[in-house]
Amino acid sequence: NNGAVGHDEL
Amino acid sequence: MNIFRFLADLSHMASIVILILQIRKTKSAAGVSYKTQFLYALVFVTRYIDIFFHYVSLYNTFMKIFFVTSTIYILYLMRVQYKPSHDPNIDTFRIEYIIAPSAVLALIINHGYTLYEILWSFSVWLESGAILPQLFMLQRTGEAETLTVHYIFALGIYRLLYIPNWIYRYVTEGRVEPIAFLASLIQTALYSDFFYIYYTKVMQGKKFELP
Repeated sequence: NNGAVGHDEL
Repeated sequence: MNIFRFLADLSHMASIVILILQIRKTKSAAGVSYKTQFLYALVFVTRYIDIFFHYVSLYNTFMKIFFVTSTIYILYLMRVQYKPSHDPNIDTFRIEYIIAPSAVLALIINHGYTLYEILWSFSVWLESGAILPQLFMLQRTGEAETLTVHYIFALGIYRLLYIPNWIYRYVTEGRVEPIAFLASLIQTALYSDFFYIYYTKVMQGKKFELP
């Protein structure tokens, strides 16, 4: 899922 | 990891530590909105549910555990330990007005129709409005303890710093996160009045008092 960059953040 | 995100996370962490120290030091949670703290607990629990199946880094895991446990600890302090000091009569913002729109937005704007993605999106929208009961309470009381003010300031700085983080990541990695980016803008906008008063009063050593 390329859109979900936020998943590697807090 | 870039400097903006790292400083943002540190500032976020600092805000929570400040709040815990204040409550413990004064043995009172006066001036702190329980509703805002409850909403943050909901934000962390719905967002960090991935701790069980999505490993990012030791840093990431540690911070997630910190945010969930420290916020639940604040709820405990307010609800159990120093319960008499918290006055529900001035903490009157209706949290349905934040939860319902966040749920609707999560159902419309998300990265995919799975429980995990919808909960993640919900947590991001919810976070952008979670400070409202606290700001509302501040407006009602008209003034606040210095530490409460620093708490809100550190929290505002945290989300503000995530904006350059997203720009930086777009430039260096070509990756965008429109949901979090937009939610950060909304959240920072909510703080703008507060930042202004913080700057004009607290920075000059005056008491935080609303005009």
